[in-house]
Amino acid sequence: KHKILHQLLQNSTS
Amino acid sequence: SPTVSMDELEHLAQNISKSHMETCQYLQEELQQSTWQTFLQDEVECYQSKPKEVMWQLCAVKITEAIQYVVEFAKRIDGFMELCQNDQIVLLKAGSLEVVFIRMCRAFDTQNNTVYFDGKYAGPEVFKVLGCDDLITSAYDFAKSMCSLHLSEDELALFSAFILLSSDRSWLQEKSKVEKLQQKTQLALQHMLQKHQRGEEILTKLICKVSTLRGLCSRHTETLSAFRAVYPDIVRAHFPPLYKELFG
Repeated sequence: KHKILHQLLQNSTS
Repeated sequence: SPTVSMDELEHLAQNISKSHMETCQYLQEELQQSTWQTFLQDEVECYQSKPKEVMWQLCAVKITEAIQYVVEFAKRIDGFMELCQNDQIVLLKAGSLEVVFIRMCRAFDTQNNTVYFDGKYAGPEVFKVLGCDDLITSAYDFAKSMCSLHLSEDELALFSAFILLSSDRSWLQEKSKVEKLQQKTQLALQHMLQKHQRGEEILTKLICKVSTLRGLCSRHTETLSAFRAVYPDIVRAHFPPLYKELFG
């Protein structure tokens, strides 16, 4: 559940 | 309310304004330069003659793009990434579309009731085939009423953060932590409005927008479930995964 959102949150801010 | 120093409020306001500017998707100058570009009648007809599901998919893609910028905005707000991951997700699930609606006023032309969409300025008639005139009209009305407040980018940034950090969302695990963040954001917004010599009534008007935003988002959810009931395979196969995660 919420895999993409997790991923987006974990990606470091560019 | 928490005791916060002026320095801290200034610092938070600066952080939120910077985060907003870095993630706002379109710069104000770009948007203003394109206002003369409204869709021509044959282009409008082209959108109107698309199959309903194709237009829905296009809109889902555009909303998802806008939401990705809002996720970046959230991540850059001081304190947001210190919340537990459950709460980060709860806040984004409930608030990211609300921030997209707030941001819509930056890309809105009140003179001819159009909004920047797919490369040009579009009136509500462009979205006719979606079959949700009520929702579209309400979104345009909301953008118009936000525009009438003439908020600066800084004020818009703080209001967006205030909405994103709503501490009354269901399923928060560390409600009081979110509450403190939201209160600090509200104080920073208040401080900014005073500094810009805006009247007290602006804040009251902004707080009134909270329920309008929630209404818009629940209408979006209802409209989506009605669409999904008729076109389940289109949603499953062709809608962006992030959109389905947020609204499914």
